[in-house]
Amino acid sequence: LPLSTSTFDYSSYHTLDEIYNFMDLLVAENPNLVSKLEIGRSTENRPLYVLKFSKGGSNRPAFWIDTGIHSREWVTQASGVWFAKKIVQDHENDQVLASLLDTMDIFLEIVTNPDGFAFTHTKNRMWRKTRSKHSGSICVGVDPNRNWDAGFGGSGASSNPCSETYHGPYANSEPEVKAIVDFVKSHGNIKAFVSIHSYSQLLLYPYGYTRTPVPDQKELHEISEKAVAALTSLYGTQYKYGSIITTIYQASGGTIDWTYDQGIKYSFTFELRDTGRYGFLLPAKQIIPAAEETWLALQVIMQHTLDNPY
Amino acid sequence: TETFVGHQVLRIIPTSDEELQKVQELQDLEDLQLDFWLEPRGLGLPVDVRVPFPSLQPLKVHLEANGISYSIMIEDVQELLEQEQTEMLRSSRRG
Repeated sequence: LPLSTSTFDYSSYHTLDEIYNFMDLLVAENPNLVSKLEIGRSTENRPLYVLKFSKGGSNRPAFWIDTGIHSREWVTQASGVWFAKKIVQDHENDQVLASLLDTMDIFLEIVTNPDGFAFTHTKNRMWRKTRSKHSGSICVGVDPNRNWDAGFGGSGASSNPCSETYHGPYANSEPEVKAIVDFVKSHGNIKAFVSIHSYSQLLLYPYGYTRTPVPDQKELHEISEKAVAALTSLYGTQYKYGSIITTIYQASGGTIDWTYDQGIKYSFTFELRDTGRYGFLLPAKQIIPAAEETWLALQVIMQHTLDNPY
Repeated sequence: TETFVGHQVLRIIPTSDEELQKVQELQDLEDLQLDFWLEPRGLGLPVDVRVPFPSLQPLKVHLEANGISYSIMIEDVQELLEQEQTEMLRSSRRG
């Protein structure tokens, strides 16, 4: 295992243990900025870790980022590791980051579905869901992006436990989802929520479960336009943006529909690279470019959140 | 560990409502064990589907019989997985 986050290889994919070790190194190297919270336990009793970046204060407004909720989307967990190091490296010299951290905290959950992620490394690289076993179903796992209490069980999710988009027996049945729900509710002051997936190069905002536009549609669309322009400016990666239901399809029980309905106005989902050559098997040499371009888009959302307190 | 020797990922871009409908119907053919990496979303939007080796021929015949064109995005999934594993091992040795 690397001895410091400076020798960690950000241009490679890593196992769950290596990522958890990275987190501990980052906390140990930056005790005045980074701490590690355990917000719950997964179905197979793995800890659900969230990194907190804070310059102090208590219960300050916060910016949430999660990666890896669909375990096979490896470029997202790898990007999450890169974001964590970037925040530490730039928290004083980057104007957006420095000003955000002056008044807000950042929460980053890198491995949101550890059971599924461990399974992709050991048994089935293509695994997407959680690893829960619910009575009455012959198949394992629930799609953690269909399990939220927002249009739960509606069309755009499957009631078939063997489907990749199985919504689960009831909303928040998955401990990985429930842990975030409880954290968001108990914190009560999260102002932006970004859930990162791959692939197909999209920046999406609510809703997915209904065609009714969100009240803040105009603002979210404008933010998306600026964020995508920033992302594309680095390597020319083309993104589409819009609401989930108009840009891809109807999806019920989705993360950011729930967070938006909790009052977190700046709720977004990214679908990172690939354009259609490798799919989920994006070569490791594309991790850093994908993370770098995504970071530019995240900074646009951070700046807007900072400039528009609510 | 599950292996994916001979699995291919096909890319289908439905260009008509009828084609989109046909592709959506594939999602119900459970015995083909198709894994939709990108689900059918709309006209002109790619559908990427991982096809286990035993289902390759039947699916290709079905698509061609319905005049639905497709391309092969990944010739052999297992080959890419092995490259990925090799790369990870190389990195951990570098570390």
